[in-house]
Amino acid sequence: WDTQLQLQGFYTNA
Amino acid sequence: MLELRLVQGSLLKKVLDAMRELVNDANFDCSATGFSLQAMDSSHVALVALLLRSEGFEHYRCDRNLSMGMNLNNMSKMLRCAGNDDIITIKADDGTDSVTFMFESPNQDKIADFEMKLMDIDSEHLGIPDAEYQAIVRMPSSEFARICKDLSSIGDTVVISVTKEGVKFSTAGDIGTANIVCRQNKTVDKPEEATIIEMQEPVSLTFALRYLNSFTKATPLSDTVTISLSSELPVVVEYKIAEMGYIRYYLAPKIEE
Repeated sequence: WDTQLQLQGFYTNA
Repeated sequence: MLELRLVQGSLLKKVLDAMRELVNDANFDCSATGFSLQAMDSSHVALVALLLRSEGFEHYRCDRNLSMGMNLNNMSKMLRCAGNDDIITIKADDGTDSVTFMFESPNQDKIADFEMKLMDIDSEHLGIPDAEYQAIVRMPSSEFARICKDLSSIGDTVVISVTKEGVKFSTAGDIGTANIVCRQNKTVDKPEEATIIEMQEPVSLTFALRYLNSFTKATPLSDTVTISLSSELPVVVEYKIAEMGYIRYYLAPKIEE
């Protein structure tokens, strides 16, 4: 199964 | 005081159509730079970033930075009342809880104003640094839309692989598999029909087709789309908006467990 990653894993809150 | 006059009003309608499948509510930020927005979908997997530069408006007045929370479906309902050739002006006064959309017919014989209530939206803003991408593909936006639509009838995810040979879109589902390869093709009559691949190194990533299909709602905004891929980053799908700016979508990949 593929797991969907989230954007917060790549970018931090501005 | 805010007053933004956009002669090509239909552009704003297209921008809304390009976002409202992905995002329900969003803050539009207005500054001297332009009219912009950044919003994530509810699952925090995809993000849309819009910029309409101030120079692209016929008249642009923004006395101080302003953030206006809007429900995109409600905004779309109002903008749909504008004719396709209408000039649209967005107006807001400081400290009010509403925004006014004014529609003028091209020969000025019909003028309408629609006032919409603003909302308080708690939105997270992500810092997205400039990055080097391993591969950048530019292709006709209609071709990309066609590929995403076709593949989503076979499977739920797409593997996008860029090699020296070209860019390959692959999917698999219960009924079978599909692969579409687009080769670099610069020898076309019109530059917007070209497929151009800039590759530093081969890259292969998996994405949910549902989101990519939502991104293709921006197809009417631009003849071409740019897809930037890097193994350590979300994909960026960018549609340039002529003379004004861009709409960019970021999508986090899927990984094999």
